[in-house]
Amino acid sequence: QPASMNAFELISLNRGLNLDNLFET
Amino acid sequence: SLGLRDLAHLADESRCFSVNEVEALFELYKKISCSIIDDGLIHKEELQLALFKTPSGQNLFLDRVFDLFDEKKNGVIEFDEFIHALSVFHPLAPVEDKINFAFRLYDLRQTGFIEREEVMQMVIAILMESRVKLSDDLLEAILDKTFEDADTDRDGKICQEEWKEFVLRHPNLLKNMTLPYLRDITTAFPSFVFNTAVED
Repeated sequence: QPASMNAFELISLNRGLNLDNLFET
Repeated sequence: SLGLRDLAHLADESRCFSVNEVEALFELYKKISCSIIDDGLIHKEELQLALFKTPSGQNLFLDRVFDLFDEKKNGVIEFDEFIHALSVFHPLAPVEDKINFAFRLYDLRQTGFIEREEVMQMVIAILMESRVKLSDDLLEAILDKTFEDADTDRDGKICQEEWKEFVLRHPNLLKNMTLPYLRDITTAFPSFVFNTAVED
């Protein structure tokens, strides 16, 4: 629930911050 | 290809990776660095392709991530830079390094502070990406609540010390600073054995 999260919890969900994707090339 | 001395130096410097793990990461590096421009260096479009599966488009964090990897600021990510940055994401890397890296990532304008305006911009980006709509009032409330918690000296911006204390109170904020893949990278890229310089 976005409304109950703090701003940085929301931000850390951004795909650009998900470096896991590097390993799926 | 890399010599044993380079490999050993990189492994040593990283404090997290063995020589074989550096070799396995070299397999990954080669793949990414030859995906668009076949010159053995990672260009921004190649990082974008690896992260988003598309070489074009806009993401607020791509420039910051690229910039943090590109230590020499020459517009490409070299292999040693790739290892340095990824070592921060190792499950065993010091929490302090993860905290500092995240701070630099979120300090979009690189002023040495995470400002309210930057946080607002980053939250809007994630809302647009996930197609979630929040009213302006709710967005302001989330920012107020976050700054009440993080900005302990109430100057409207988060300094490094405040960030550290804030993150230690909310350790889940560092979740994206750890890549479990890195614990078992030789299994993910077993082809390194064909080029290995050493048996760990």
